[in-house]
Amino acid sequence: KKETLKVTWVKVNQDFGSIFSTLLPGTMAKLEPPEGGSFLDGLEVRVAFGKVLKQSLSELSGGQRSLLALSLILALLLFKPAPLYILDEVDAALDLSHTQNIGRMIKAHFPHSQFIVVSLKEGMFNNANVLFRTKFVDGVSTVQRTVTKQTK
Amino acid sequence: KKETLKVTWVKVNQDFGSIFSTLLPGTMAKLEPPEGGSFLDGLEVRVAFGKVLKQSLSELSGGQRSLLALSLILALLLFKPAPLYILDEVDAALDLSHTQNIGRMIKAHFPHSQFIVVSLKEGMFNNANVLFRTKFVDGVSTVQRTVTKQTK
Amino acid sequence: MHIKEICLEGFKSYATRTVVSGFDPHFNAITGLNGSGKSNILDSICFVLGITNLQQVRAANLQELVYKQGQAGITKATVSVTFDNSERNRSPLGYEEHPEITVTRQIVVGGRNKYLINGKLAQPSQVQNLFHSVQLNVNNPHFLIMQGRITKVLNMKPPEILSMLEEAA
Amino acid sequence: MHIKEICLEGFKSYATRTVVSGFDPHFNAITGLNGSGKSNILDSICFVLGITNLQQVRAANLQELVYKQGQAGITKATVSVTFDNSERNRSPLGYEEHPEITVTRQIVVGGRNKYLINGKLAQPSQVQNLFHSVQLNVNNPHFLIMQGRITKVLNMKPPEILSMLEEAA
Ligand SMILES: Nc1ncnc2c1ncn2[C@@H]1O[C@H](COP(=O)(O)OP(=O)(O)OP(=O)(O)O)[C@@H](O)[C@H]1O
Ligand SMILES: Nc1ncnc2c1ncn2[C@@H]1O[C@H](COP(=O)(O)OP(=O)(O)OP(=O)(O)O)[C@@H](O)[C@H]1O
Ligand SMILES: [Mg+2]
Ligand SMILES: [Mg+2]
Repeated sequence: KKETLKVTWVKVNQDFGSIFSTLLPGTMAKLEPPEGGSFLDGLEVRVAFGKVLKQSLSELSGGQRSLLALSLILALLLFKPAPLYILDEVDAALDLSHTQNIGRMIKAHFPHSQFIVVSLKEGMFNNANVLFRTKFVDGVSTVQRTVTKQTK
Repeated sequence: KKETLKVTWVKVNQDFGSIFSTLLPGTMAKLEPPEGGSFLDGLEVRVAFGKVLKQSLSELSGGQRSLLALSLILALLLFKPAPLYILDEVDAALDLSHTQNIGRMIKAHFPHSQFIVVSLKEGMFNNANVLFRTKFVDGVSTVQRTVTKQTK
Repeated sequence: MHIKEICLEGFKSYATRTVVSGFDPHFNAITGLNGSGKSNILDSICFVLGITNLQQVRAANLQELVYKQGQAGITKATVSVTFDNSERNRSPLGYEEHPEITVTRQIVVGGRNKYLINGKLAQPSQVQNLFHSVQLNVNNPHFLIMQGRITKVLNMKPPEILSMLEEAA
Repeated sequence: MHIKEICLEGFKSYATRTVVSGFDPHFNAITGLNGSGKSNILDSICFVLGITNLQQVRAANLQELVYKQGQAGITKATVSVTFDNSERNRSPLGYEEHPEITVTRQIVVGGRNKYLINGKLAQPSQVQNLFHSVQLNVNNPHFLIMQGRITKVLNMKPPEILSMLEEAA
């Protein structure tokens, strides 16, 4: 069982690092045991910008934290896929280019799962194949469906 | 002293309600003592959509919560003005029209204080008189100033 | 399997029967103004999947999920989700012969939960088994990121992050 | 009084001397890509205003405020804020004769805080009195909303909301 956990850690770590560096070129991210401990004591998130590992995550910006968290969550999803993923405004702190990158990543690297993504940002929902628009009319919610013209 | 506190409560309450209903027409907001208590026990935030007071704030949407929090904070600022206000991405959860409303409200109703507002949204920063753009170049942050063409 | 259609009636801000159909098998987005009902649709999916911790759907009790808490003449909340189950090797256990699966959950003010699978009354445990067999455990979800919660994973203590990996292992 | 200009040197991601001038007396905005340095400018204002709880500026200790924590040849962080003080009736106590006030704070790696007011060395208490006399108490700020913190006021307990009013009273 300890062996399975270690295998999980290695694979998730690989994807975590690769997704994060794709979203933020020139960076590195990993999960490692706390100082002086083994992985059974727990795992900490460590990042490097350029070659230098940061001592803590506190100086990261709001957008960088969102990208880091998303990278870890997506890495776990790659390891243990679910048929469907539900994401509510995960791009709230992201600028336009990062928002677009998340949208494109979902399209290109997660083709075998269904995504239902809530977003206020065109940079995100323009990547979707189907867009549902909610509207509050006469005190109740309504929904309208539109198909996004997708060019490959 | 109890009297001063009560006067503060009455005035802040008035502005809180008026700002919130300006941002979300057809709503009402107030601070009131908890059930069966007096204002000295504390104050709770209560909202009404239409005529019905809500039992709790939990069903509110992300954007509605931001507008409610901002309304209370701005009401406190009206009561006890500061020379300068620093707001970092308070519009993260707001759609375009609400973002624009906050920007316009700052311009129109808070003319005697200086605002420094960080935002990723044009709907907010288009209302500013001066815009500073930060950019990461060769590993360091840089800033460029632009003047926004303001039409009244 | 993937969602094809969701039907909401009396659920939160969806007072009247609202059919959201034509979901894409891969990438769907929902947008709209603040308070218009986007997160409520995600809540309705969690509701059908069998969520028990109602705080996750911003309610204190089941009655709060009914339109205006039942104070406006609507006394029940019903959500039906229809899944496309044509990929047999990714089918929930025991449903390989069903190309479509519709799961319905209903609450009546003053009453209790009721579940239906393909129109027949079902026990909560049957619904749970169906979804758990395809890695959809909404009460310990790795597939769900709710509004404002994206960075909470960064605030986890090291043992908590390790147990998140154990869940996946 | 209002900010006219901020000069950052060696502070966080502002390695080289960066002058941000021409602030509008009323409405200024700062925008840019994620991680480009927007919040760091707000942190620099808090720094000069005399912040003591460094968690509020996302640092664990003063050294972390220096560019690359002093590991890249830069050993001090200096921030100067120049205020327009032409409105005498809104002047800090004792500075009515100064149409401009420049407050500087500097930290040197391995050293301590240093403050200057209009170029002269000043005690932290002098700086605190200056700002408190115009309602700018950065250590109990009603004028500051940091990133991601806007809705925390809604999670306050009733007594906490009451004390927020007491602060203003
Ligand atoms: N039981 C209910 N009956 C009627 N209305 C309800 C009920 N529960 C929630 N609502 C309403 O639904 C609205 C919130 O909907 P929702 O959270 O889906 O908004 P949203 O589109 O996600 O907005 P945002 O972009 O701000 O997050 C609120 O106005 C709330 O009062
Ligand atoms: N002492 C320091 N030395 C060098 N770089 C630093 C230091 N402290 C913080 N940084 C860097 O500053 C960047 C964050 O800047 P900041 O928080 O101002 O971004 P931001 O523009 O507000 O972005 P966002 O829109 O994502 O909130 C990070 O890349 C961080 O590594
Ligand atoms: Mg929402
Ligand atoms: Mg920031």
